[in-house]
Amino acid sequence: MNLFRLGGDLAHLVSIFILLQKITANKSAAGISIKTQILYSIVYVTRYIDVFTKWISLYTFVMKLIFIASSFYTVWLMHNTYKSTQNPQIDTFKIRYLIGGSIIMAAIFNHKLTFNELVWSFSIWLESVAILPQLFMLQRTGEAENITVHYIFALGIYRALYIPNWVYRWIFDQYFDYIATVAGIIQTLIYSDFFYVYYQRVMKGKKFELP
Amino acid sequence: EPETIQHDEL
Repeated sequence: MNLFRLGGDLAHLVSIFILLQKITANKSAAGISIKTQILYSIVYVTRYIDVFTKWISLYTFVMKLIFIASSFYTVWLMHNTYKSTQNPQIDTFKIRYLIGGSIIMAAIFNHKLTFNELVWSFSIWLESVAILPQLFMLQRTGEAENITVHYIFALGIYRALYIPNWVYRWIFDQYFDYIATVAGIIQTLIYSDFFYVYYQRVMKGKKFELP
Repeated sequence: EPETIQHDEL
């Protein structure tokens, strides 16, 4: 464990907290893409498929359960309690292409041809693009509540901090996972335009509006 | 190559 990784994981927890807080306090899921949330549920179930069978540490065990449970809870809230506040007419990204593409990527790039390794690799590739329906939705509306924007920002920080973590582990631990690293860089690049607009607008106290 | 790969990150 190093500070980059810990910071990344904490940013991830913060993003989940912000999202659930926004939905329950506003009693509304407006502006949040349920498609992105469904993709994250798929990501966590496939990534942590061995959560009960392979012990790494109490830290990873608890975090994995939090990520699986909170993503399902979010989807459940959006689909049931706050269904009427969703925007299905602007949440139109075709996620079957993201899922299909991730299956193909996992078939080509994996560490071993075993079920667990294939679903692990699938989850890594899917996570790298899972935010796209949310960013697409943001682009269609052209603006968003700052709380929604903070959620996406915290999620982006989580993945961005994993990059210096991999550099650190590569130098000091002789650890390098090319699949996680390449997919993580792709994911951070997807966020880069968003980060730029976030910095230009939100950091200067303005509303998040796409130029 | 190890029998099972250890994915210790989240």
